[in-house]
Amino acid sequence: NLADRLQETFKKLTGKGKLSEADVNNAMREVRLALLEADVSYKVVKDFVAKVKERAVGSEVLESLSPGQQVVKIVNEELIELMGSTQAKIAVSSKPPTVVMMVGLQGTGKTTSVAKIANILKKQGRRPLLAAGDIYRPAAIKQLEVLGEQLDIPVFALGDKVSPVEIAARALEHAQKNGNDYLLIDTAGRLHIDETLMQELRDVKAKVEPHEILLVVDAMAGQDAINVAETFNKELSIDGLVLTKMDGDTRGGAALSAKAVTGKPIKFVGMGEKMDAMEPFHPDRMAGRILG
Amino acid sequence: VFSFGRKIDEGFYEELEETLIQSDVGFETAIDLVESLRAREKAEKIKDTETLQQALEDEIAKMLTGDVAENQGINIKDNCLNIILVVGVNGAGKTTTIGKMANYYNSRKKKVLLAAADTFRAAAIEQLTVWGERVGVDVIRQNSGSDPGAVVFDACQAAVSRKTDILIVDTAGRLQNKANLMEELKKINKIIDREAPDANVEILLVLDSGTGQNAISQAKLFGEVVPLTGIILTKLDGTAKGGVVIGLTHELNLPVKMIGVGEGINDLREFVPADFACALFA
Ligand SMILES: Nc1nc2c(ncn2[C@@H]2O[C@H](COP(=O)(O)OP(=O)(O)OP(=O)(O)O)[C@@H](O)[C@H]2O)c(=O)[nH]1
Ligand SMILES: Nc1nc2c(ncn2[C@@H]2O[C@H](COP(=O)(O)OP(=O)(O)OP(=O)(O)O)[C@@H](O)[C@H]2O)c(=O)[nH]1
Ligand SMILES: [Mg+2]
Ligand SMILES: [Mg+2]
Repeated sequence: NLADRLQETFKKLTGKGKLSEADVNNAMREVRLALLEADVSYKVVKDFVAKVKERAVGSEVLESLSPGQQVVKIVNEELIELMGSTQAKIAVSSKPPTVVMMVGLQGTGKTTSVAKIANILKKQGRRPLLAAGDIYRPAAIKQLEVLGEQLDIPVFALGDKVSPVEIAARALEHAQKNGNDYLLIDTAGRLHIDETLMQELRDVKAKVEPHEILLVVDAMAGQDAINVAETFNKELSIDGLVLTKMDGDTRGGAALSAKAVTGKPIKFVGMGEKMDAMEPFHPDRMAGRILG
Repeated sequence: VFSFGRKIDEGFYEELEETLIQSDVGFETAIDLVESLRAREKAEKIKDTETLQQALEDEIAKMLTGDVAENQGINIKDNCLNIILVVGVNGAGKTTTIGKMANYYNSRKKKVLLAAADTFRAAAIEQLTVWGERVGVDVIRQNSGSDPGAVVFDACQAAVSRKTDILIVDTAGRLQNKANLMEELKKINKIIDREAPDANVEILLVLDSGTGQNAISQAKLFGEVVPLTGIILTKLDGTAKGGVVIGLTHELNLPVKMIGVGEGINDLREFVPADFACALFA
C-alpha cells in the first residue's frame, strides 16, 4: 500500500539530511500512482497531489525523522478533509412532505437505494411514500413495488404510460393528502449526455421542487465519474451523493472524484443488496480504503 | 491530442498519457503504450502525429484481438446446442444484453430459449420475461426465491428436448468478493456441464464500460470459478471509454465479443478492435 511504498522511497534517505526536490517528487509520484490505481480521476489527482506537495516541502516533512510517515499522514489528512464530514442527514422540510429525488446513470443502484433510505426514515418514525418514476426499464415499477411490499412502505405508481413529471406531481398530491412526511422519487437511469432525459429530470425538479436531490454513484466507477458527477450537478444542482456497492473490493476512488468536483457531501454508503445494507458515510474509512 | 500539425514533444507524450489514463486504460498499460510509441517514433523517425496516431491505434487494436482465430465474436456452432452463460457484477447490463442477444439470434432464424436464473433480485424474473415477450422467445423460470440451479437444470433439459439452438442463461448480479455467490456460480456451471455435456458453452462476463480498474479483479475472480470465454462491454453510448479491456485481453486473453450501445433491443454490436482503438482518441 501507499504507506509501504513511501517507506521504500524514503528508506534510502535516512542520514542523508535534508530532503531534495527530487525526493519529494518521487514521493509525489507514489501518491499519484496510488490514487490513479484507486480510480480517482486524473484531474482530481493532479490538484490533490499539488496540495500535498505544498505541505510536503514544508518543515513538517523536511525536518522529520520519518519523512515517509509524515507524507502518509499529510495525504490521509488532506483526503479526509476533501471527503467531508460524516454526513447522514437527509433534509427535513418545515412544510412536509420533504421531497427526495434519486438520480444517476443506469444500473448504479437508485431503486435499491431509494427503498433502503425510505426504510431508514420509517425506522426513525417517519411516514415515507415511494414514487415509481421509471417508466422505461422493463419491470422497474414492479421492482419498486416488490421492495415497498417487503418493507411495508407504500409505493405510488401510475404505470408506464404516464410521464414521470405527471407521476411526481400526483405522488406529491397523494403524499400531502395522506400525511406522508417524506416523498422519495425513483427515476430511470440515464446518461448525463442524454439531452432529452436530463431535461426530463429538470422538469420533474421544477414540478415538485425536491429538498434533496441525491446522485447515486457506483463505487467501482472509473475515470468518467468526474464527468458524470459534474454534469448532473451542473444540470440539477444536486444536494448529496450516495455511494453504492461499497461491499465490493473496489478502492472507490470515484467517491473522491465525485465529491471533489461537486463539493456536495456523500450522505449514504450502500453495503449490500438487502434493505438493511445502507450506512452513513465515514470519511476516515473511505480515505484509508482509497489509499489501499 | 493527435491534432494535425502538432509538434511531437514531451508535452505531447504527457497529454497522450493523460488521455489514455482518462480512458481507464490503467496507469501501467498507459505507460507501456507511450513507451512503445516513443520507441517507434525514434526507430521509424516519425515526424507527424497522423502516422503516430495510426501506429498507436494499430498497437491497441492488436492487443484487443488476442488469439485471432477462436476469438472473433460469440462462438455459435451449427447443428448443436449452444449455451451462453451470462455473468457479472450487479447492474452491469446482463439482463438487457440477453434481451438484445435473444433478438440478434432470433432474427437470424436461430431457435432461442432464455433461462431466468436470477431468482433473487426483486422483479428480475419479470424483467427477463418482458424481454422474452418483446423478442418472441420462451423464458424458462420458476418462482422468485427458488434455487437458481433448479432453473438452470430445467432450462438445460428443455433446451435439449426442444432442440434449441441457443440457450441464454441470465444470472443474478454478484460482486466477485462474495465467496458464497462465486460458489453458486460454480455450481450453476457444473449443472450445465452435467445436463448438457455435448453443448458448446460460452461464458461471458458483462462489464459496464464505466467501470474502473476493478474490472481486473472482476475478470480474475469470476475467471477463477468459471472458464470465461469473453466479455460484453456495455454502456459504450456514454462518455466512458472502457479502456480497461485492453489489459484484460492482452493479459488474460479475454476478448471483447460484443458491445452494448444503448437500452434498445437493437443496441448490440459486434466488437471491432480498430473502431474501439479509434474511439479512444475521438
Ligand atoms: N452488492 C451490492 N449490490 C447493490 C447495492 N446497491 C444496489 N445493488 C445491486 O445493484 C443492481 C442494480 O440496482 P438497481 O437498484 O436496480 O439500480 P438502478 O440504478 O435503479 O438501475 P436502473 O434503474 O436500471 O438505472 C441490483 O442487482 C442491486 O441489487 C449495494 O450497495 N451492494
Ligand atoms: N445506456 C445504456 N444502458 C444500458 C446498456 N445496457 C444495459 N443498460 C441499462 O443498465 C441498467 C441495468 O441493466 P440490467 O440489464 O438490469 O443489468 P443487470 O446486470 O442484469 O443487473 P442485475 O441483474 O441487477 O445485476 C438498465 O437500466 C439498462 O437499461 C447499454 O449498453 N447502454
Ligand atoms: Mg432503477
Ligand atoms: Mg439482471
